[in-house]
Amino acid sequence: KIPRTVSKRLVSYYMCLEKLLDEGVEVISSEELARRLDLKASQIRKDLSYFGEFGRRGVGYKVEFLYNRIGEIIGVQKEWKIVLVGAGNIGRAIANYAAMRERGFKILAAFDNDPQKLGTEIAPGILVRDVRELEDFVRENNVEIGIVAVPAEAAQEVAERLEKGGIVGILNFAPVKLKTTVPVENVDITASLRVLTFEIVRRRG
Amino acid sequence: KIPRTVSKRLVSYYMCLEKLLDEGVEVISSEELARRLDLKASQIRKDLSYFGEFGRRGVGYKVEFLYNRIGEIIGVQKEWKIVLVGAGNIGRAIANYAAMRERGFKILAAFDNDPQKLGTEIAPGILVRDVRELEDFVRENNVEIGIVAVPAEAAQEVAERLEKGGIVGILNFAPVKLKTTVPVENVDITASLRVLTFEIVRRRG
Ligand SMILES: NC(=O)c1ccc[n+]([C@@H]2O[C@H](COP(=O)([O-])OP(=O)(O)OC[C@H]3O[C@@H](n4cnc5c(N)ncnc54)[C@H](O)[C@@H]3O)[C@@H](O)[C@H]2O)c1
Ligand SMILES: NC(=O)c1ccc[n+]([C@@H]2O[C@H](COP(=O)([O-])OP(=O)(O)OC[C@H]3O[C@@H](n4cnc5c(N)ncnc54)[C@H](O)[C@@H]3O)[C@@H](O)[C@H]2O)c1
Repeated sequence: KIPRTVSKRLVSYYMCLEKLLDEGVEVISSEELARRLDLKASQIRKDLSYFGEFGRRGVGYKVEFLYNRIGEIIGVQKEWKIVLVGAGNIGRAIANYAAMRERGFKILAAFDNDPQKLGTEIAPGILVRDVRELEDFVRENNVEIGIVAVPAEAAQEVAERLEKGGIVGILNFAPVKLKTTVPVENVDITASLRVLTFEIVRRRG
Repeated sequence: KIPRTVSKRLVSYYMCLEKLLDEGVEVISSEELARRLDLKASQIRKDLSYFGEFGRRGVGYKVEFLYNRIGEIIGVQKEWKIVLVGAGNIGRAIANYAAMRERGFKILAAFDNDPQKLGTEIAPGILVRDVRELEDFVRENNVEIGIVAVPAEAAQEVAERLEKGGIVGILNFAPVKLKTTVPVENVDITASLRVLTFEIVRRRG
């Protein structure tokens, strides 16, 4: 089993290589990759060695080859089917975020319990449906991921409905620890702010 | 210079210890801490050794002592003064997120260039002001952090105004790489989704 910290780093390698491809860079050394990601080159070589041989020492890695190979490892398939629960501020921001669609994350529908929101589109092609239809919708459309963007007190119940429908992963914004059998990835901007403030304090020295 | 990956882990130790305090746990072993964070216990011991001695082998760490000590290291001061630029979906969600205030992140004001939003409150006590006043406001109120929640094409200019006003750190939501002299922490939910989908693929085995 690969530790979660390795998976997070692999994702950051993948996203860094994506930008390098955009910049037209064809080969990159582990030292240069390490500099861009603020890591040690030995850490990158060690992480990649989990998955086989990628580059020859002294020559560097071929960006496109490494990008495609890591893509296979981390499961960058053509498309992931997603539902959004909670059509409020977070829900609307995610539904309208162009990068989702570009990266193969397709939101099929949004769900809410506020009668005034039902039947409206929170983004082109994304209809807000009644949360009571969530379980059936997930099952009938083989939805894989649920994004939980409801208030804390409603989040656990929403997670259970998603699981009953057959969801295989949850991205959670609500400030509660969800009890589920499927993997949950939590987003918390206060953690990002803590990393930022630590960086500020460090630079003050 | 401590690598950024160590700072991210330290922040996650701090947040984990915060939850342990809430649960009334007084002592915790590095093995138990490792299990909760999906890390290796040796990694935790190595990270903490950067900063001195914390616990005796076999006895574990005192949760409150470690929490306060890490808090000092990562700069958990009483309060960080923050401004929010962009009073749209993301801006409103952040302004109304109770966890910000609870953790000492105080939003003093929001800024926008949409005349219909100026003069309104996007959350209790957070007024939307004209973005042309941003630089002066930052300087006069010794604001430390700017949160950039504007469209991609406006983000670089906003970052420059923040820097001119004297900001020391930026939390960026816009999907562009900002060129600044101050540290920038980027938030990208597609990265969180990548980590989640990798976890799903791994479990499928
Ligand atoms: N993790 C972070 O960094 C972060 C940042 C901001 C907000 N948040 C959290 O994200 C969540 C959403 O925030 P927001 O600003 O979008 O809130 P919001 O109030 O704007 O939106 C919440 C939506 O959920 C709907 N809802 C409530 N109960 C429901 C239920 N049982 N089933 C379906 N829909 C339901 C509401 O009608 C509303 O449309 C909150 O829990 C908030 O605390 C997290
Ligand atoms: N990083 C992520 O995971 C993520 C997720 C969703 C959205 N986004 C991004 O976050 C940003 C905000 O998203 P949103 O859904 O809140 O968009 P939004 O359109 O709802 O809000 C943007 C706000 O910025 C204001 N604005 C535009 N130009 C400005 C300027 N020059 N100065 C001041 N204000 C200005 C607009 O008037 C609007 O109120 C966008 O760049 C979007 O792509 C990022």
